[in-house]
Amino acid sequence: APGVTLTELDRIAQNIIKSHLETCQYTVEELQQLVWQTHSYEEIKMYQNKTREVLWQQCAIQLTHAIQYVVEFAKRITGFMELCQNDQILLLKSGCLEVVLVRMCRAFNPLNNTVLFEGKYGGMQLFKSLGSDDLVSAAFDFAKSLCSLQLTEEEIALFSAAVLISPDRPWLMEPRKVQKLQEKIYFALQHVMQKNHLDDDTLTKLISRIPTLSALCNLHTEELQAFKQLHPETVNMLFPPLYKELFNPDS
Amino acid sequence: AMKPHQKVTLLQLLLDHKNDENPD
Repeated sequence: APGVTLTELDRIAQNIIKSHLETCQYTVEELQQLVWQTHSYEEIKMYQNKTREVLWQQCAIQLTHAIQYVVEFAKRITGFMELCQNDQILLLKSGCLEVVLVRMCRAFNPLNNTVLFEGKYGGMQLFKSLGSDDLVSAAFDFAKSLCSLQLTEEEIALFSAAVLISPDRPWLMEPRKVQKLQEKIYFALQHVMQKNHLDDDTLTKLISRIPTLSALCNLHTEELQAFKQLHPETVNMLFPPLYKELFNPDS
Repeated sequence: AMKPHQKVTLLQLLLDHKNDENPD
């Protein structure tokens, strides 16, 4: 890595890994204990019998909760807090959902295509009432594809940080500073991956998933707009304020 | 054009909040 010492890469990696571990909603051990605890047939039916508005609201609440942990993750990354607050806000606003989706692969079981939702694992059919099959199916496909790379917690942590600290976001005041930090994170990730994977294409494969991540976030925005057109009062009155602030700026 | 984050206040509050505990 040009201009970066191994000691500095280690320091960056350690800080990001610690931040990740301290701000994940579930530890690896907790997830392992839960992985075969799936929602029963009756529970799935109960979710399917909810109205579209109620399930959207429940998902918005869960998503907002996950985002609060991502904000805490960002705050604990040394270089992130050294950026100006304008850029901290822009990076979180544009990247928090992408980080949630990356983190989702930790709580996804690729063996039966289920995801942890409200304490137990459930498949795509659980989210049927959302009326957003394309979005749900794309999110599940993404989680499955990320799982196939068999990333370690260290790698998920560093990749999440690289996704968040992205110089391509519009309106950044100090894009160069963001770029330099992201480069260091990628060097740290590369360093970690060289130790862990026999297949040296893993980082390339991981980076190739980023456009899908961005497309998924756009799809979420489109689905939210479509939902809001039909149920404006649900979004305005019942969705969490942070969710509305992040995804529904016209409200 | 208005910068997209100008209406954001909750994120600012979360960032400013000096809390070493989990968000719960």
